[in-house]
Amino acid sequence: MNVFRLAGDMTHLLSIIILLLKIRATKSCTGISLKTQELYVIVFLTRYLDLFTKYISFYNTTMKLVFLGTSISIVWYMRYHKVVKQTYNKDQDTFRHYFLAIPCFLLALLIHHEFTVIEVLWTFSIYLEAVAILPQLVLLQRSRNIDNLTGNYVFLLGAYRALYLVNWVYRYFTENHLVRWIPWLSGLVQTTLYADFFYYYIKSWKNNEKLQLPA
Amino acid sequence: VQQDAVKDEL
Repeated sequence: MNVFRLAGDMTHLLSIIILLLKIRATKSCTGISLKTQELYVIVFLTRYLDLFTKYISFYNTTMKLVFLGTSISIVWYMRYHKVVKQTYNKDQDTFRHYFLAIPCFLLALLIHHEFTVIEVLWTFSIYLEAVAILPQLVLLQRSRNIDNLTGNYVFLLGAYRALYLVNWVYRYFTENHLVRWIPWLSGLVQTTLYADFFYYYIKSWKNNEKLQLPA
Repeated sequence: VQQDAVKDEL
């Protein structure tokens, strides 16, 4: 474990906590894409299949359970909670997320490290996570005013994978030049997708104005 | 062994 990865995990955890707090405190999920949240549940389920078969550390197991639990509860709130589900922007959150999942799965069948169920599904989760934010970014462009919590949520979500990129650079130089193209390239794509959001988020923060994404 | 190193990440 290095400081970059720990910072990344904490940033990721914080983003999810902020989203849960927003939903529980305001009893509203306005501006949040259910499609993206569902994709994250799939990402965690397919990535943590070895949760009960491989014990790495207390930290690793705990964080996996926290990520699975929180992401599933967010989807539950948005789908079934009587008050929250009324605030879901159903008619604006129209991104066909299956168009994202299916190519990722096909790509995982083609490009992986070894052809086993666990490894192919793990690879699928890496590819899927890279594009899972797209429905959320599209929804942000459609919703006129973005509330601060939602903006902070998306910013921290993008920042966590950027910190993971730094972690991979650090590990490359400190762990006999271990090369891991699949997470590296996917992480690069994932972080790049946030580029224009980062630009507008930082601009709105500097000029102390409301966050607005150009349509 | 290469891939195992990755699996210690979240």
